[in-house]
Order: sequence, then structure tokens, then C-alpha cells
Amino acid sequence: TPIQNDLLEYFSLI
Amino acid sequence: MFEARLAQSAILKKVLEAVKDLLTEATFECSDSGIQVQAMDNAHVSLVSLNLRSDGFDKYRCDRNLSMGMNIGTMTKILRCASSEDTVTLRAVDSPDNIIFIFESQNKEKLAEYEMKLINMDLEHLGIPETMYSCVVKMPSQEFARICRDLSQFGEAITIACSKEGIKFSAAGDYGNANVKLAQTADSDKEEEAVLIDMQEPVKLTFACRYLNSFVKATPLCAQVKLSMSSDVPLVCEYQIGEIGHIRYYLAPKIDD
Repeated sequence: TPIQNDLLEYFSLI
Repeated sequence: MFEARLAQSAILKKVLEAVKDLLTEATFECSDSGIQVQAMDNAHVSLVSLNLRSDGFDKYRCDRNLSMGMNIGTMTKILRCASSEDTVTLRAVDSPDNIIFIFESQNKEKLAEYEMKLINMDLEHLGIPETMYSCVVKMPSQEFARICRDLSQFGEAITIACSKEGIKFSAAGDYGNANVKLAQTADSDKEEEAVLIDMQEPVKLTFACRYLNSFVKATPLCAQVKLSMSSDVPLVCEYQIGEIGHIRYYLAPKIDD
């Protein structure tokens, strides 16, 4: 089963 | 002084309905150029990016940049007190503790004011890199909502596969599986009914139904939705908001363990 990835894996906090 | 007026509250009512499932609180950043909201859901899986341009308002004044933390649930309740045809005005002083919503009926015989306390919030901004997407699909927003709803009955996730031939949505679960294919419309007379695919390379991505079904709450805002996808990056699901702006939802994909 695929697992849910976190948005912070792609975007960084600025 | 901050003051923003819309001739009809309907747009703002629809915007609130489109974000209330995902956000409990959000910071509304107001400047000369307009109102912007960027907020993630609590699980950090999706992000809402709302942009309302100042020139889209009937009246707009923002003397100093303001960041106003608002409770989305309370704001939704207040907007539900307005009739769709009412004029709505948002008003705040320069360093506000409160924001005032003023609803005025078309015949100007009813004037209602609702004051909402603002909340202190840490402003967390995400840097979203400029991305050239492999597939950009424009399709009727009602069709997208329908497909998300229908396929959600079969599983917790929807796989979206886009190629030159069309876009395929599929879901699989314990009870069976389902898929819906949409071909690019050849020559749709009505722009609103068109399915348009701009493909550089095919993509196949899987997303949680739960979030997609929250995004489609924006359907009343626009007849068309734009889906932008590339392998292994978040989906962008965008709805135009009349002549005033847009709402974009970003959703991290599900990945194979």
C-alpha cells in the first residue's frame, strides 16, 4: 500500500 | 485602516466553504495588492493558497500591511449570516484585535455587523518552487467532483494517469475497483465543458481521496478546474475565482513504501 508523503518533503519553510 | 468591499457576499461565502474542511485557522495577509492566504492542513499533507487581488474588489483600501489570524470555523459561521446578494465589507484598524464583517442588503434596508476576534498565529510560509509540470489538464469542475466522489466509494486513494490519449482516474479496494477515462474533447463549443490536456510526458500519481474531496468543495467557484502534475511532486488543483483571483490546493502524493 502506498504511504502518504508529507508536503514538507517538497516545500521548505521560509 | 483596512477596508475591502465586495458587491456580493456569494464569492466570499463560497471561498469559506472551499477551505473550511482543510483549515481551522489561517492568516490573512492584506497588502496594497490584495489578500493572500497560505496555510497547510494540520497533517502537513495539503496546502491552500488563496489570492484575492485588490482590483477585484469594489472598494479596497489597505494603508499598512496586515497579518490577521482568523478562525475559519467562526468566519464560516459569520459568512453564513449573509445573504448571497448582500454587499460585504471587511474592516479593521491598523493594529487590529478584531475584524468587522458588515453585510448590507441590496435595498440597503438591512445592515448587519459581526465582529470577530483575531488570533495570534505564527506565520509559516512555504517556498513553492517554480515548476514546469509534465501534464496540465483543464476539465469541468463538476466532472472532477463527480469522479472523486464516485471513486472514493472503492478505495482511500485515487490514481491519476495522464497521457496523450486522455486522463484516467482509478481506485481499488476490498470490494472491487473502478476507473474513469476522459478523452480530450475534440471541438467543444462550450469552453466550460472542454477537457484539455497539455502533456510533455505521461504521469501517474496516487492521491488520498479525503483531500481531493475537500478540494472539490471549491466547485461552485468555477466551471473549470486545472490539475497540474509531474512525477513525484505535489498535485496542484486550481480554481479561478471570477475576475478577482484564484484558489490553489497542493497535495503531496502517496508513494510506494
